[in-house]
Amino acid sequence: TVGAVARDAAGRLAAATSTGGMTNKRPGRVGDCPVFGAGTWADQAVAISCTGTGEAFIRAAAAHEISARIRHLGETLEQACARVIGTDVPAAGGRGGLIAVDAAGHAALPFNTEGMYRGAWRAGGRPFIAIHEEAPAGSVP
Amino acid sequence: GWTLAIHGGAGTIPRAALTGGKEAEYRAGLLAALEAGATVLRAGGTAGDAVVEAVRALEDCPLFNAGRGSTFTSDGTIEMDAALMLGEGKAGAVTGVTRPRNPIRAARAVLEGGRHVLLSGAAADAFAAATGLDLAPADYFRTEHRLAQLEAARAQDRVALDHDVPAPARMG
Repeated sequence: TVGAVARDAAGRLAAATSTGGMTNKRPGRVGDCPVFGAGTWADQAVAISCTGTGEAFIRAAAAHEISARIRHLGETLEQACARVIGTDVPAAGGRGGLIAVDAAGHAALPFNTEGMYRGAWRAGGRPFIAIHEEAPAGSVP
Repeated sequence: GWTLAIHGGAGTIPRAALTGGKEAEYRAGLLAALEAGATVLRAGGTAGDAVVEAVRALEDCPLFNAGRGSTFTSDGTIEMDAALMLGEGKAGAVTGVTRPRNPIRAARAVLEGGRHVLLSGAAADAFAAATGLDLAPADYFRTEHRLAQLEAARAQDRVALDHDVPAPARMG
């Protein structure tokens, strides 16, 4: 699964996700990617794209849960992402990771697997690319 | 300023599997996607256009599980899903598509169409064709390494959704 999230210079947020699913999956099986609130979500607070065991991300309403925790509990982006990817998704029987950017332009790239192909870039900065633990799993330099 | 982040999948990624220049190939694919999205944002484009361009680049790279290089179903077919959501509350998605060269552009077409949020299967393929999106034959999406993963899964009689199956076999 691949995905991207962005905050543009005008403050707009967006999330996109695309996938071939799982190897040897049953034809017709749909994972979390096109299920809004599970694998893909964007609102005024945050944009999120997920990757991993799709059924678990659906059960956890993973992407929307992150937004809800930020909006209603006042959690930071990193706190909300850490809770969902570290607790909620595993509790639902899944593994994987996600990328997220909030309204202030903060980014988080957490995962609970051995690695995640990932990258980030901010205006005026340099591109960051990682696969394993080259940088803390939840942060962007 | 703007911020962009991308992912190309998560799972068990043994360092040994990234030898022989493979790691450099993955990093180049990720950088190309960042460049594609950042080019839009640098020019003052929207977050929506940026994420579509970044994902389009990842779909075009056969290393990642989307578009060209997608995983196979148990029937040996390729069925792809894609979704786009904007912070202002607009959304579009497609599931089980087999023909759009870039499924994310089909998702954007659904969003821009405004009448629906999610189209599936043959209807989504037909919508993409009617919208004038680039289509591709089935062979375009197939890669040898994904076929080898399917054959390995079949040989071990793995069921795709068993949670005790190692992630690489399930997710490529």
